[in-house]
Amino acid sequence: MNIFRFAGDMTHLCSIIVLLLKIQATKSCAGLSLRTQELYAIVFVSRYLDLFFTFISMYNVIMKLIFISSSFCIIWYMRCHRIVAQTYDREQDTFRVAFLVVPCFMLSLMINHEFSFTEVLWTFSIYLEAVAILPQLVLLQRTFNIDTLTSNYIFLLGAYRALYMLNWIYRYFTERDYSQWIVWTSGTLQTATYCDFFYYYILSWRKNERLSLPS
Amino acid sequence: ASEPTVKDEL
Repeated sequence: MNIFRFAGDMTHLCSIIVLLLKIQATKSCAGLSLRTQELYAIVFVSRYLDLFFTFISMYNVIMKLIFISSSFCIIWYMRCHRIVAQTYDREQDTFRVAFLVVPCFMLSLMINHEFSFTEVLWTFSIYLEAVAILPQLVLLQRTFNIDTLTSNYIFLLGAYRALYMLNWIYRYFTERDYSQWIVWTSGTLQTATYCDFFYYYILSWRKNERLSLPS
Repeated sequence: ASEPTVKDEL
């Protein structure tokens, strides 16, 4: 495992920790999309089904378990926690996730390495992860409500994607026969989506800044 | 479809 891959995993982990800390400290999930969080839970569950079939390393097992359990923990807070659930922007968070899930599933049936149950689900998770941030992006555009911790969460997610791309470049030049076109294509698209996210973040931040100026 | 799949990434 190279330094980019490890740093990418750590920033991904940090993004989740920041999100959970924000929810616990402020007892609020305002500005967060439950739909994006649910898509991430689907991504993790369908990708990490291989926990039952293949063992890669203890590191992989532990990280997979952390990602699955933390995503369900976030969903539990947003749906079920007595105080936090009341702060969820239900009326604004209306993105139709079927428009993402169905095309991703169709695509994974058509473009995959092998037409088997686990392989199709794994491919589906790769495609879905690339677009899972979209409901969050739409919510952000609608509410213009973004606090420091939410922006840190987005920054860390973007950094995780950028580090994974560096990891692919590194592996391509250092390992023989290392090539994974499905992951590279979706991953590049996903990172591009984060650029968009940052653009809207700066836009809303500027807007808030102007609005808060004393008249 | 013949390319090996790398599943050691998260």
